[in-house]
Amino acid sequence: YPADRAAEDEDIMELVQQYLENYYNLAKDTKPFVRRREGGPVVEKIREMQKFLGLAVTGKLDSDTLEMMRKPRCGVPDVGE
Amino acid sequence: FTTFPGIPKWRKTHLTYRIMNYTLDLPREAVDSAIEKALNVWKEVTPLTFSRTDEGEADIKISFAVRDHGDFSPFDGPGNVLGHAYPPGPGIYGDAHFDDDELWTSDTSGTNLFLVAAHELGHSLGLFHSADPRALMYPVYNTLTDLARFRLSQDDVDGIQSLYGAPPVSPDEPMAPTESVPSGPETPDACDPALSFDAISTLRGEILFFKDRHFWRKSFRTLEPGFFLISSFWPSLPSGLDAAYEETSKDIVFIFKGDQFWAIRGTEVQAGYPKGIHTLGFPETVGKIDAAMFDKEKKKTFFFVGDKYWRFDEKRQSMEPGFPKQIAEDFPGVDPKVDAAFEAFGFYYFFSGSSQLEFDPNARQVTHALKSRSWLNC
Repeated sequence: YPADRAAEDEDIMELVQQYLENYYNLAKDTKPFVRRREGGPVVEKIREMQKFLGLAVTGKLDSDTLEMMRKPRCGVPDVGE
Repeated sequence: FTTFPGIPKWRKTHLTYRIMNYTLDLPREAVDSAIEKALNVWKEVTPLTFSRTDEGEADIKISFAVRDHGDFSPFDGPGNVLGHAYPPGPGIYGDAHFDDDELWTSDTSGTNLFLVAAHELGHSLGLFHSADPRALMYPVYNTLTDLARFRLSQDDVDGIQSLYGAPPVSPDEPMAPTESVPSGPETPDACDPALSFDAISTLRGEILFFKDRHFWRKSFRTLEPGFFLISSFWPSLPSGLDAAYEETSKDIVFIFKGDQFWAIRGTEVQAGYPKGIHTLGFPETVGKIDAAMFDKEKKKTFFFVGDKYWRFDEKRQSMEPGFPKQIAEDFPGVDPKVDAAFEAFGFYYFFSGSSQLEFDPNARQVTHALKSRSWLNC
């Protein structure tokens, strides 16, 4: 089970990293996201995304946030150049 | 709403578009129609007009592609990214790309092409994403959108009008505001429960309700309808009309009285009119028509005479064979005689005396019964 859990975590971190890079201008060389870290650029971007998409701004990857990130959407970024 | 950094926008109001290729998920006509309808969404609230070209360069080039398709944003297979578009500008700018790994549909059984195209073309015109979940420009696709009653949100309208303003009300625009006619004993009362209409037509996103010498003009941007003399906009037209309809893809309103009809574009009555209604293919036994309605999806016009109706193919410019038919046969619940009719939001609205019926052509049934005056905000 732990092994599967680690793999699932890996997928989620990949999803989050991609999403924030594609749509919220997260710099591509940002250190891989660690779920447990409270602060840092990735958590800030998660807050920014949650605010833009009308979610509870927690900075955490709650189920609503993950669900929203898996929904079909437009490929144009939400912020930035 | 947001606009792209630097606020790029088109420096002209007439734009060309070209559909470069087609998805195999839909008939070509369905793609053509979805794109035209998506552009009309923005046309109705701005001075912008669009014309399609099938060769050479165009301001907005529309294409379907999968995975890497020559720009810096490869698509990602089924789901997730549905499409993307570029802000106004030369070359690839203004273009809209759709991921052909999605299943494109005309309804919501798959990914609705009209809805995604209206969003992506919002980008082609200069809108970035909106944080308002009700807005068309919200980045996440809303599978629950009621297509039959699709409307831009106020946020979308505010956004696009921050770039291009509202539709012009210049003198050559048909609805330059002349003073509204004060109501009085000799003028019809919008709130008369017995109010009926001679003819009704859409006109560039508004609805015109004709009655005797006057008409009400209902815009979706204002609550109160304007009330005007027909002669204040079209001096050469008669009053007491029989029927009217707008052929939206030609930007022409056809006006019928007796055995004649006129064509108007804006305030201009087109040369060569009036013509005889029999030139449309009516038999000599028909001396006048009661009502006319154009279905912009089908590009067909329905003419109602007594308890029968004819259907006219606007593409072929000819009356369709197999008509007339009984109205009751194809519009169950709609009683003859029809005074006036028009199509809006995918529904047909039939007026007879002081009563109005909303008819769903897909379900082929009456969905609402209303007072004829219901659109006049009584």
